[in-house]
Amino acid sequence: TVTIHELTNHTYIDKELSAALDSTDAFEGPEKLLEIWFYAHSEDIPNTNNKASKRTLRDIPLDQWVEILKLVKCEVLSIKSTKQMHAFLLSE
Amino acid sequence: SSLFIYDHRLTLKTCGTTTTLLCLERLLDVVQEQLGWRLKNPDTNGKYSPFKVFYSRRCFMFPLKQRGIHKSWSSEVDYLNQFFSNGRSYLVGRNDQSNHWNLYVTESQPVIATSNSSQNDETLEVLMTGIDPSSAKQFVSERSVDAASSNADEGHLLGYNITKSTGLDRVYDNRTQVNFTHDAFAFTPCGYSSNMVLDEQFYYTLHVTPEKGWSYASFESNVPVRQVSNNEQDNSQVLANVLAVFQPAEFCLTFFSKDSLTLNQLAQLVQNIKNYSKRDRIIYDLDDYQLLYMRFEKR
Repeated sequence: TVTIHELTNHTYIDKELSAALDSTDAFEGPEKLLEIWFYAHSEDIPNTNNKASKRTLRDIPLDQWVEILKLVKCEVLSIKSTKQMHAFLLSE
Repeated sequence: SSLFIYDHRLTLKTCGTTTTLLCLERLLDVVQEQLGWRLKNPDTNGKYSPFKVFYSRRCFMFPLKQRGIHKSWSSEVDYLNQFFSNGRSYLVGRNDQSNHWNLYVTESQPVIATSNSSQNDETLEVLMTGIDPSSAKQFVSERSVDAASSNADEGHLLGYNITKSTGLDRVYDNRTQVNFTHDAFAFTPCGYSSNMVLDEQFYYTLHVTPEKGWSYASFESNVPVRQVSNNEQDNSQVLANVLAVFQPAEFCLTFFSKDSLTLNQLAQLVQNIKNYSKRDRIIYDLDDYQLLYMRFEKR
């Protein structure tokens, strides 16, 4: 179960956005769900930079994700990162 | 709304009048530029060929409020087909009802490298409408919107409180004591979103809009329930836990799995759900996945 510690260990948090966000009339209900598997497994990712470690989706910087999400009309409220994934909580 | 990024795949789930598909061009460019991944297939007129693409949504409650390509399913499919060469689209459920479900999925590309992983990927989604008013109340928070008080971060605090009070952090019986990560937000004037990550790699996410007259809640998960519960729990019990929180008047369940046995077991387990009548039950064979769609109404 969740503990209060989960309020203080965000990888990223936009406190200004979270304080100012007003979602009046923003919700419609049903979501749009897009899932893209670039490779079947992470082991299948090619080594394109001739270095020991492969570059993956998680190496794309946050500002690039912010730019992409602007096209969707979403902003990043907060992020939690684990050893295997990033989980973004978004506005709207 | 939520975005989940793994090394090799991502899931973007957005609510409201968002323009999800409009990110595709830039997203694919960034992936190619930043990572050097070659995604275009010379055999398909330069279209992109990632391993697999899914795009799905229930039919909108207010389609006219949507923007551009999202105003109709056919426009969305046409747009997706500009990027991907091997997509198929499905309308699942009754076309004459306003509660069917739409799916676009591409054929899987041949696996390039041999992987040691034999992970059985599965995704359970429950889309609920007509939330019981007493349940919906739990997702209405009273707080003032004030950028000046940004240090308090009340939205995350209230989100945390909602998660605890509703028991949404206990949907899964975490018998294996794997790591649990939580992030939730309570919107103003109402609404709730949360992301939960188990064992560093599996997520479930909830989005709730409790407005009277068009209340809606969604639950989506790729958590392998038997694994994290040490075989003590199955997806029918997860479904029961979710329904207990929202008590919706109607819901549809979709379940993707590579393992037909798991899918058929779930289809049997949820044949009879207390207080609900089954209206639709459809199974699709989708390339390397199977899809179960079921729709229920409260008795």
